Amino acid sequence: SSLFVYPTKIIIKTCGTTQLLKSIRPLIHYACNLGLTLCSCRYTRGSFIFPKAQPFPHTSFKEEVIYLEETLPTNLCYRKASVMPSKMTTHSWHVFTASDQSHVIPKDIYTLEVCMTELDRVLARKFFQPPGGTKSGDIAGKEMTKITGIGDINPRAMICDFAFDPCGYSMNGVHNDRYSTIHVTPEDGFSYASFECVGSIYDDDIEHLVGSLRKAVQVFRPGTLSVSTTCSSHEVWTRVAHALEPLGLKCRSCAADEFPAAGSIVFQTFTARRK
Amino acid sequence: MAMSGFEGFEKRLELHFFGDDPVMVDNNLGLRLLGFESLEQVLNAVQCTVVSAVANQYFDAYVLSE
Repeated sequence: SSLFVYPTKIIIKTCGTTQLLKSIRPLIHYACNLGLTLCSCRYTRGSFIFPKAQPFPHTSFKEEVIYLEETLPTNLCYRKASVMPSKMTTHSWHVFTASDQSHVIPKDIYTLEVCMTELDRVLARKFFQPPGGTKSGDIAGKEMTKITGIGDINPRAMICDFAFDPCGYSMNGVHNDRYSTIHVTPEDGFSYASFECVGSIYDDDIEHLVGSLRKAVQVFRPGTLSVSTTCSSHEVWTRVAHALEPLGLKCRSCAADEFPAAGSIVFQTFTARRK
Repeated sequence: MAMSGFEGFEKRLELHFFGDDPVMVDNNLGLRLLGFESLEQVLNAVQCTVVSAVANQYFDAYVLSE
């Protein structure tokens, strides 16, 4: 799980049975003490593998939306909730956004949220610590970053990594004002990895996005993969498909929708051609 | 599915704020002035903790448990 704190923006991404939406009230309170007022909110997630294990308010998307509606201040009056479908019923993209009148969406900034399942078993084993290992999470994390090739995804980034006991891995990449993050649950039967990054379509090296995405996917070689692209420009999501097809991943479905506070969200699912 | 393993799929929340004090925002402070104890209180509500952290001039990044 990861937390990113910018001067006027907070991003929290948590897995397991965490109760993420319960962070909203205290964050609004502490921000208010600093003279800051909430102006937009975006909540996204994929389809849980174990939905019945989720606690309130994450017991269903309907319950989450009710909780968000009741928790957010009334100035965030432009609201929308949607479940973006795919051809695979196990992969839907759940989106809730809300904003006030003043919030302006930057037209150039994009966010990529990649969810990968059915990871290659040999590659997933690299995210287990040896039995009886005595290394700290920091040291074991650094080793995993190196041996898996995660450190090569963006060599310019400063990496903060951590390996969990007995398995699992998280990293944050920090490069100027851009973050990237990877989280891994390697257990066979419910293996999962995510990759997320942000950028601008005006970056000199937007090709870097394609390269980073490819490298991240090759670390895991998933059987199924979904990519959610949040960006007002259509340039990014079309590049996503072009980046993944040479890796043997075929686009099975694509859904698009417009949201206040977020702009355009495109949700694509891919499966390995071996399937 | 009867047996539950660890849920990998994340929930993601992004919140944007605005403030009237341009000095605080222009100096890359704002929410970064939140004390660690305040962040811990927030994360306590979520049911996770900080296990590692790094920062640069633009933002703070934390790896969390779970």
